[in-house]
Amino acid sequence: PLKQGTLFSFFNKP
Amino acid sequence: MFEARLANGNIFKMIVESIRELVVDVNIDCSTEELSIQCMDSAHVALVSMSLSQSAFDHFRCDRSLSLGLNLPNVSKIFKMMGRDDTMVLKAEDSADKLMLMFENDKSGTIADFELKLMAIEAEQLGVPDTAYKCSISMPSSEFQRIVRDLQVMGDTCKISCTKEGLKFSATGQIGTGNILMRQNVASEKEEDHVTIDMEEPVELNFALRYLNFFTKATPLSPTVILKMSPGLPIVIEYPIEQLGHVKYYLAPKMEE
Repeated sequence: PLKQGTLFSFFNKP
Repeated sequence: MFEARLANGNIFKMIVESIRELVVDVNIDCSTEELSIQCMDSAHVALVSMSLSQSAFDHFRCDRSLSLGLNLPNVSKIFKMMGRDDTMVLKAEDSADKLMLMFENDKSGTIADFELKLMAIEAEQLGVPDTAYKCSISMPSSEFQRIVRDLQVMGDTCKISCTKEGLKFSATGQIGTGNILMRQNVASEKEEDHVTIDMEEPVELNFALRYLNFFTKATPLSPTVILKMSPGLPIVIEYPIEQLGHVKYYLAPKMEE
């Protein structure tokens, strides 16, 4: 099964 | 104060249409350089980044940077009243508590004006790093729209793989599997019909088709769409607006648990 990732795991808060 | 006049007001209407199914409330950031938007959908799965350079405008004045907090369903209702050939004028004071919108049409002699209350929106900003992607594909935006629309009948997830063979879109569901392969194609005289694939290494990622379909609302903005992928990174789906700006979508991939 695939799990939908969120953008927080890839991009940082500036 | 902020004041901007766009002869082809329809561009702005199309930008609003390209975002409104993803986000409800949005800040339009105005600077001396450009109008820009960065926002995420409520599930934090997709990010939209829009830029429209001041050079797109016939007149552009922005004395100090400000954010215009807008409710997109309301903005969309107002833009429904804009004619196809209307010029659009935006105006706001530095206090930015309301936005004036004017739609002018020289041919019919009509001027419509609207005053829209602005909101203070707390937006979560993300730092999107400038990355060199392993695969970059340019293709007709209408073709991309057709593929992600058609594949929805097969399943919810689209596997996008870029290999030497070409760019393959696959979806699997209860009824079976569908694959659509796009090969590099530069045969047409019209550059906008070309499919170009720059691949440094093969990439295969899975994405929610629902989101890919939201992004194709930007199709009227550009004849071409650019897809950028790297292993384990969000895909970038960019619709260039002539030489004047872009709407870019970032979508987090689905990963094995």
